[in-house]
Amino acid sequence: GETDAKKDEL
Amino acid sequence: NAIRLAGDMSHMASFFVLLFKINKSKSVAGISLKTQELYVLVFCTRYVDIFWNHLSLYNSLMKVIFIALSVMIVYVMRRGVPQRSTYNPELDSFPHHWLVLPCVLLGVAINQDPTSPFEMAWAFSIYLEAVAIMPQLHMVQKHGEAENLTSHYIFLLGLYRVFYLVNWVYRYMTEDGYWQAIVWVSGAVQAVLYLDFFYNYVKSKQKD
Repeated sequence: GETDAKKDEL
Repeated sequence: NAIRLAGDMSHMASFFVLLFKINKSKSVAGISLKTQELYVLVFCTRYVDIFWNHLSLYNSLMKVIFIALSVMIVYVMRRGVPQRSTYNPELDSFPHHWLVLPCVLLGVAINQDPTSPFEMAWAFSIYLEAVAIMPQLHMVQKHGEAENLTSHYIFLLGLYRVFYLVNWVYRYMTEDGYWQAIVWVSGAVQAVLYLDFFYNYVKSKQKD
């Protein structure tokens, strides 16, 4: 989802 | 994207440079245990989603590697013989509690989902990472000058941050609706902390 886009970064 | 990969690689390289340094010189003099322990806290609070978020093998594998390497560094600094006897607690005197406490409060107050403990922990880890290098920078200042490998280590950490900043600009331009205020502001603060170090690092390399 949109709010989780950041979680693909370390 | 390649910029982010470059960031992850310099980040990972920084761990290996530090591990190499403390294994080869058998000394942790000039290395801040506080900074290293803060990084363990940063990774353990950020990567709890390793148990339910499986975005890619790369993502999960890197999380495990970052936690393992940061724990390994703290382990050698605390338990390693002879490393543990070379630690200078009197120089590692930055009041780190004053970093953790505001980050806890900020993490609870400003996050992406106030109903989710995970989002609080995640935001906390972002805030703490931004300032976790401060005990190490403080130690370098007290020491006068950092050893070569120690300064390479700090440089790689700063470089990782710069790559991530460029990566965010790139993602903002290429991905529709990509917008991460918490991460960007914290990342910018983190980068600013390295400016003085970068300046001295480049200057001393020119002298060499």
